[in-house]
This record gives sequence, C-alpha cells and structure tokens, in this order.
Amino acid sequence: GSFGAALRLIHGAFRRELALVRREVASS
Amino acid sequence: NCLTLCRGLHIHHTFESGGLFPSMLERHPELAATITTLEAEHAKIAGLLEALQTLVSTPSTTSVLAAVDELITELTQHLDYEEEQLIPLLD
Repeated sequence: GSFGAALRLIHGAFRRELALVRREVASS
Repeated sequence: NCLTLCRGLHIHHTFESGGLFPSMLERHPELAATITTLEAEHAKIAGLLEALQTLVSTPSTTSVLAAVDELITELTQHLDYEEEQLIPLLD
C-alpha cells in the first residue's frame, strides 16, 4: 500500500518539476 | 533545475530497473511483458535525457524547448503506464 503511494508521489514530483523546467526554458 | 531533474530521473529509473522491477517480477511473473516495455521506455527516456543534457550547453532555447517537450510527452506516457500496471499490485 505505502509503496504504491510512494511511487505515485515520486512520479507526481517529477511531473511537476518537468512542467517547471518547461516554463523556465520557455521564458528564458 | 533541468540538470537536477535529469539526474533525479536517471537515479529513479536506475533504482526501479535494479531493485523494484526484479522484485516485482519475482512475485508477479505475469508482469514480464509489462516490465520489458517499461525497461524499453527507461532506455528511450535515458537517451532523451542525455540529448537534453547536451542541448542545455548550447545557446538555442528553441531546440532545448523542443527536447523538453519530447521528454514530457514520453515521460508522461511512461509514468501513466507504469502507475496503471504496477500500483494496483503494490497497493
């Protein structure tokens, strides 16, 4: 149970970070 | 941020390929085809990360943006598939 939730959390962090990187690149 | 993300993703996928996948395969042999697909996606994403890391050191923002967009497309598809296939078995 907690392992699945952890994987989802990690994936969520990567999705958010990548969106952030995209915004930074687009505005640079 | 871009380079940190690349390193983080690489470490995450290395952990999955080296630890999580073999252990899941041991408990769920029916996952063999899924794991093969996920491993192939890891290899493809590793190539995209490498290309992006090279591009970041060049001055063209346009090509970096295209590479980031390609990574987002591939990674989103990969994460969705992995969550759909593995999380029900982990929960």
